[in-house]
Amino acid sequence: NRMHLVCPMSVSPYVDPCKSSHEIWEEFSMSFTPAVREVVEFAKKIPGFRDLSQHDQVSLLKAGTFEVLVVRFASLFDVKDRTVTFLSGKKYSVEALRSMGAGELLNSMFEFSEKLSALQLSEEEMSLFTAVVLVSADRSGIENVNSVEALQENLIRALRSLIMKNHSNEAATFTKLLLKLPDLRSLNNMHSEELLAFKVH
Amino acid sequence: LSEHASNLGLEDIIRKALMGSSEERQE
Repeated sequence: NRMHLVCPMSVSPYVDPCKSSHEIWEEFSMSFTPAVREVVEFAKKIPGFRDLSQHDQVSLLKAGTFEVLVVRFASLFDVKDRTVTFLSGKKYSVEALRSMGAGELLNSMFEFSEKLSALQLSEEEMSLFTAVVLVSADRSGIENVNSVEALQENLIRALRSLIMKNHSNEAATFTKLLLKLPDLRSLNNMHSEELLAFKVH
Repeated sequence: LSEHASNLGLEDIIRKALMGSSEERQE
């Protein structure tokens, strides 16, 4: 009945059975905190993000951090080898993670990573796409929807012109990229459910 | 989702990183 933590933001999927759930959570929190801080530093550099109200900056980050991390760490999911690399650098096979309780979310993460890497985005395009993911006016709790919407539109326009410049099949690439947004929402929902189940457990 | 984030301590990490609080700088 041993517990596992099948999240690559953790050092290892193996949980020490002698540790209390509080200790396990504290350790996990320590391991993902640097990545969350990096997302905040990234957000601060998005032109116009710091002009939003403090409340809306926090709301966007609270709602979107997971999705940004999925994009940034998509390469941890090796579609070819069917492995996931954890923070320790150690790789675990899909089969091993499945035997530890990983389910539908794992499959969906692989599917997403595969589709994203197929678009062959440059670092600049990936960065702009990540900004679009974060600045979404339809997140819950936004107080000034118009400001967030205006910033999001600017970012989408910039992303579009960048894609148009760099890709031969630009319209298809841009459409496929925008279709990743609902995919990320769906992953976010699945992840929230798993986290909640973990906390309850 | 936001409610989950609050429960997970994410909001605290985000606020500290956004504000660059003195506590954060000491770390």
